[in-house]
Amino acid sequence: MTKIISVVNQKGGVGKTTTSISVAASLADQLHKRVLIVDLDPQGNTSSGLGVDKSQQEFCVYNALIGEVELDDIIISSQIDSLDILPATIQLAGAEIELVGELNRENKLKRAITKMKKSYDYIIIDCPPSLGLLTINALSASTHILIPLQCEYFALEGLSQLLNTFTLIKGDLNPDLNIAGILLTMADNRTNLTTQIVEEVNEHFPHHVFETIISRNVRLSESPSHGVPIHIYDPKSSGAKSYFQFSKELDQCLQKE
Amino acid sequence: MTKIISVVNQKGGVGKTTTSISVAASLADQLHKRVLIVDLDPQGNTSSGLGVDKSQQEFCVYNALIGEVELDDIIISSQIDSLDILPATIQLAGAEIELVGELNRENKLKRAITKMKKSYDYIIIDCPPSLGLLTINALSASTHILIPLQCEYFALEGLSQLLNTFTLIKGDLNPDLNIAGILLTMADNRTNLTTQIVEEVNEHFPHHVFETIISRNVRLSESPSHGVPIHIYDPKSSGAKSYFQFSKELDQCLQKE
Ligand SMILES: Nc1ncnc2c1ncn2[C@@H]1O[C@H](COP(=O)(O)OP(=O)(O)OP(=O)(O)O)[C@@H](O)[C@H]1O
Ligand SMILES: Nc1ncnc2c1ncn2[C@@H]1O[C@H](COP(=O)(O)OP(=O)(O)OP(=O)(O)O)[C@@H](O)[C@H]1O
Ligand SMILES: [Mg+2]
Ligand SMILES: [Mg+2]
Repeated sequence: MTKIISVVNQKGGVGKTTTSISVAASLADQLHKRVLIVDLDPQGNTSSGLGVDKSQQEFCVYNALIGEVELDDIIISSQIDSLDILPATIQLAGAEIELVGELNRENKLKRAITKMKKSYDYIIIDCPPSLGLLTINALSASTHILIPLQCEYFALEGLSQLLNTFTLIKGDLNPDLNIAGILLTMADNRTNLTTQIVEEVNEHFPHHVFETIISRNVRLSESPSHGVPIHIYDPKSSGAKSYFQFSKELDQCLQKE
Repeated sequence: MTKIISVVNQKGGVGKTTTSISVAASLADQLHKRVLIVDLDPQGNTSSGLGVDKSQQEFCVYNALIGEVELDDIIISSQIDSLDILPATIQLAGAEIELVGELNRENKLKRAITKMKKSYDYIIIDCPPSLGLLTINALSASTHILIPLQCEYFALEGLSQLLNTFTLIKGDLNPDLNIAGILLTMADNRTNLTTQIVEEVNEHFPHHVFETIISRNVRLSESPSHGVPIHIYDPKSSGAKSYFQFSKELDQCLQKE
C-alpha cells in the first residue's frame, strides 16, 4: 500500500522543499524504498533542487492535472536509482485559476495518481505556500500530511489554520487522510525563541511532534545550488544526519499503522 | 502624491512581512510620514505582528475587496500616531477563489483605495507568497514594488519569474508601476552563500539593488510575538538600525522621482 505524503504549510519558507527533497532522497537511497517526488509548487524548487532543467521539460504535473497526458508519460528519473521525479514548470502557475471552474477540481491529482501504472512505496508531494486548489489536490490524493514547522513565532501562528483545513478535507474529501506529524525545522538552540516554540508545540500538539528536530545548517541551503540532496552533497553534515534520522523515524512510524 | 508600495515575492519566508512592518513603522515614527499598512496575506502576520487581535475584527480588507464596506470603515489605528492598519483575517483566504469570476477582478483594491477619504504619504501593502489575484490586486493599485530577497539559492531562482510578472502588469494593468528596488535580507556574512548571492544580484540587476543590506538578527524574529515593530522592541539592535537606515534610503529614492 503506497504511502502518499503531502508536505504542507501555508507559511512560507519553513522548509517544505528542503524536507521533501531530503526525505525522498534518503528513503530511496539509504532505506532502499521506491519513491516518487511530486513538485506541486509553481516555483519549481524541488525540480531545480534535484538538478532538473525545467526549460527542457515539455510536459509537467500541470498537463496531468488538466488531463492532457498521463503521469507515466511525464515522470523522469533522478541521479538516484529508486527515486523518480514529477517536475513542475512555470505553466503550473496558471493551474490555480484554470482549475476553479472545472468539475471535480479537487480530485484531479488523485485521479491521475490512481491511473499510474508504475508503483511506489512512497509518493512525496511538495506543496506551495498556500491553502489553495493545488494544496487541496495534494491533500485529497494523500494518505498522510507532514507539517514542517520553523521554530519562529509567525510559523506557530498559522498552525491552527492548517489543522482546521486538514479537518475540513478529511471530513469532506478524503476520510483516509491522517497526520503523520509535525517536524520542527531550522531550530537554533542558542536562542530562547526556539526553546519557547518547541515547548509550545509539544504542549498544544503532544502526540503529533516527531522526536527528530532539524537544526539550522548552512550546508542544507547550499546543496540545492548543486542540484543534489544533502546526503550526497555533504554526508557528514548535521543536516544530512538529522534528515537520515528523521527518514528512519517517519518510515517506522508509518509502517506501524 | 501618495506612494503606494507593494512588498512582493512569491518565494516564501524571505522577509516580506518583517520588511513591511519595520519600514511602515519607521517611516511613521522616525521620519514622521503619514502611513497606512495593508495586510493582504490571509495568514495575517502583519496584523498580529502589530498587535491586532484578529478575532475581534468584524471586517477586514476582504470585505472592501468584495465591495461590502468602504476602506475608511475598516482602517484601525496602531500604537504609533501616524501609522494606520488595514487588517487581514482568515476570511481573506476565500478571496482568491471568489474573485476569479468577478468583473474587473484585478482592480478591486485600486478602486477601494481611490475611494478612500483619508490621505497618506505612504501606503505599504504586505503580499502573500504567491502571484495570484491578491498580489495582482496589490500590483495594479501600486506606484512601486519593493522586492525583499533572502540571500539564499531558491530565493534568487524565483526573481526572474517575479520580474516577468511585473512587466506583464505594467504592460496590461498599471503603466505607472515602477520598481523601487531589491532589498537583500537575512544576510549572513560568515557564509559564502550570502557573498555569492549578493554578487549575482548586483551583476544581473545592477541599478535595482538598495545599498542597505539587512543582516540576520534574532531580535527581528522575536519582536512580532510582542506585537511591536523592531524600533520599539529593541531600538539598539542591528535589525532596528538597518531598517531605519533602509527607510531613509527608500524615502530619499522615492522623493527624487
Ligand atoms: N535546516 C535548515 N538550515 C538552514 N537553511 C535551511 C534549512 N532548511 C531550509 N533551509 C533554507 O531556508 C530556505 C527556505 O527553505 P525551503 O525553500 O525549503 O522552504 P519552503 O517552505 O519550501 O519555502 P516556500 O514556502 O517558498 O515553498 C531555503 O533557502 C533553504 O535552503
Ligand atoms: N533579518 C532577519 N533576521 C532574522 N529573522 C528574520 C529576519 N527577517 C525575517 N525574519 C524571520 O524569518 C521568518 C520569515 O520572515 P517573514 O515572515 O517576514 O517572511 P515573509 O516573506 O513575510 O513570509 P511569507 O512568505 O510566509 O509571507 C519570520 O519568522 C521572521 O521573524
Ligand atoms: Mg518550497
Ligand atoms: Mg509574510
